[in-house]
Amino acid sequence: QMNFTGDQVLRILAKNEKQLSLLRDLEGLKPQKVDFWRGPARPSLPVDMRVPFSELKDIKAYLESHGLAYNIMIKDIQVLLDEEREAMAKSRRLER
Amino acid sequence: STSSFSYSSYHTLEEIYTWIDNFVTEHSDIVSKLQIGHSFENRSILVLKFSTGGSRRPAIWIDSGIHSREWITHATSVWIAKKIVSEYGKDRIVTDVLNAMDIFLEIVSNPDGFAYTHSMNRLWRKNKSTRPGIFCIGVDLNRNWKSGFGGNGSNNNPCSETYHGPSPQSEPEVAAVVDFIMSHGNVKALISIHSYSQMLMYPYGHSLEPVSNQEELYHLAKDAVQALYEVHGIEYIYGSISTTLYVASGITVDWAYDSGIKYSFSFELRDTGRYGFLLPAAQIIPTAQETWMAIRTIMEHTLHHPY
Repeated sequence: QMNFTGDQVLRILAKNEKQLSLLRDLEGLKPQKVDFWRGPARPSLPVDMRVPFSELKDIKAYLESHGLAYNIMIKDIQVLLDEEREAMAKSRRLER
Repeated sequence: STSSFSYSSYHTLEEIYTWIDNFVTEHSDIVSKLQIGHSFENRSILVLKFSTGGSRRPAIWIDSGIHSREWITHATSVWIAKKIVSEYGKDRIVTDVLNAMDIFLEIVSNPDGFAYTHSMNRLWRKNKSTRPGIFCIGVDLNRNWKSGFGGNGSNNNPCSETYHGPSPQSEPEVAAVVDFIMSHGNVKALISIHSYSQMLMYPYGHSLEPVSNQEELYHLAKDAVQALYEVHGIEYIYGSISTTLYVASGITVDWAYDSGIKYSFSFELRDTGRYGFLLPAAQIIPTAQETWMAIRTIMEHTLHHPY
């Protein structure tokens, strides 16, 4: 089972098409550094992207250097995954 | 039996397939299980058929889970299956629909990917196909359909999350649905359930060109979104995929529309902006309840507008 400890989901509100294309540039990086949960679509819609812990510093620096405002939607993905897994195990015990 | 099944929890592929068998056994008068094909890793692709008789009646197709990490979609479909059988004979619309039409429900469109989200990578989106000489695994099944295949909004890089695959319907999970719907020949509505971002959308995704019955689809989406909102106050936006979200090519609903299915819709279920794909199980039932009211609205319209 892949571990996502420290991975975060950042929510970015791009102001304009130029900022959206800066985000699209991230999509093309090889190897892939970010996983878009909500891809860059239009300025009125948020962009959500999962950033591996190892890339967080660089990606946040990239966003800040381009004036892309963001907030942290999920602080540590693995915490939510552990909760989800525990809830499933508990439910399975109850079902049995 | 299905009575001990927790509809407010997430389940594995095996648990859902076992539930399907129990569900069909318990409601064999109105539900049957069809196997329409096998996935790349040779898992069964199952469809529930809800029918009160007749043969090749006009039908409504509903699928979920084409992107495997969107767990809320499978859970919503399981709940909807239960709702259909419990409402038949009670709810006038459901009863009228099932007395005249069949409903096909494919709960797990991407079984390999879904199994993988439980075993190895919770955030896996694609299927699990591999091809000689290609380093990365999987195709985005919602970019592998024949309509607009390979266009903008899909990617020919096999490592991309929106990789469209080597050719249209190259993936067995897509080909199975195409073969089934085309051989049935009388599907009048198709509803493909995704998550997340609270949208109800209709074709086209591959181009900005409006479809011929755009006006009708717009107003039907508006009514469906209103019915959804009235359940728990969740707001959706709606419109064509390319004008509401982004250009996406090779997608299910475009293929359906171009194949003559006038009422083709794609749902993006909750999240209300906190959890994304990791929507807590406590939100399964409220999400299913509101989604059901929107789907019921689409089914009613389809019933009353035969073509």
